[in-house]
Amino acid sequence: DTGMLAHDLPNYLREQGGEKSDCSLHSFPVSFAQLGWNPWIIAPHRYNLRYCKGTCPHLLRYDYHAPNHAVVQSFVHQLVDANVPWPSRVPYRYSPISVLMIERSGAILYKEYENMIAESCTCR
Amino acid sequence: NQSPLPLGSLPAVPTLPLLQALRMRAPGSPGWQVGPASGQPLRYMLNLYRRAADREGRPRRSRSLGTNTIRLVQASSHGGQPWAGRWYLQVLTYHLEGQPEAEHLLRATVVYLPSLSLAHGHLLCALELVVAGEAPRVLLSPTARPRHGWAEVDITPYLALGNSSVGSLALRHVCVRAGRAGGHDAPVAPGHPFLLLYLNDTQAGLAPPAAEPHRHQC
Repeated sequence: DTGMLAHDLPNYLREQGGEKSDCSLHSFPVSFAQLGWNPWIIAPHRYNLRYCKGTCPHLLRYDYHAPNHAVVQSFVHQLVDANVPWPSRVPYRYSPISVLMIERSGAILYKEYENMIAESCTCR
Repeated sequence: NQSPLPLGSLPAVPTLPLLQALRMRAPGSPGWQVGPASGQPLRYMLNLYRRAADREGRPRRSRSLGTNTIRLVQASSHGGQPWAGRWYLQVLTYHLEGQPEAEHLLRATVVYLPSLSLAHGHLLCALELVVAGEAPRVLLSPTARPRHGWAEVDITPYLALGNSSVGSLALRHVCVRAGRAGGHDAPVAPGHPFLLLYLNDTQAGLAPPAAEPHRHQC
């Protein structure tokens, strides 16, 4: 009964720690040496990957940019079959990084790679 | 004390597209022809990189290079003894085949040092394009003011844009030593000019985009 749900919304929000907090986005500086790629990646030595972590709230409000599919899946998990997994927190927007690398031919390559840093999270 | 598994019996590890893409570029893999880059070309690209991106690799929007890929190609072969008295003449070949299809050429330039200070006097240099069957053609003068001494000459028209059959490019690097002849010190050879290919990579992701994976119902 959506009336009940709307009535119960404040509890839901309180339960989820009130305002939407994007503390789900975590910093993670990683070096290409740690990945074993430094023999051919000259620069940068490291970059901040950033990643999404945490559970998705019970009520995927509009500002989570969650697709309708995730909203329905969260209801299915709660009301129909708990074997259907709860939506996961994943990156929503990304940004590129530029890399300087050496190719096997000995050429030196400057390249901008898309989608290398997570800038915000959503639930999917 | 188990004998190591013969390679043939190891399970074929499904290589992730990303690792596949990186392995194609990895040094040490078969086909690794030339040792790591060094000297002037590497310094030039490091300066270009520092202008284009911050310490964490984030592209500086204010300094966009106007493209997402720039490849520096070094001369892969050059003629014999270059010096004759004051004159230096070197024929340089640049191999261009094997460019990834997804990378579309926007512009091509050759970068060289028009003049080099020596202990006694200095070296003045020019470039000639060697076109098969024709007398060498002097390239136009540098298209931009030399930056840190480096001059860049646009050679895009010579690469017959869109004609992917251009396998290699030949240049003649001509220099003359000006000023008092030095003592008996060995003449200083100028660094070899190198090509810069400004490309638009239409697949700027790391991994070559596999076609939409056809997944069976689990």
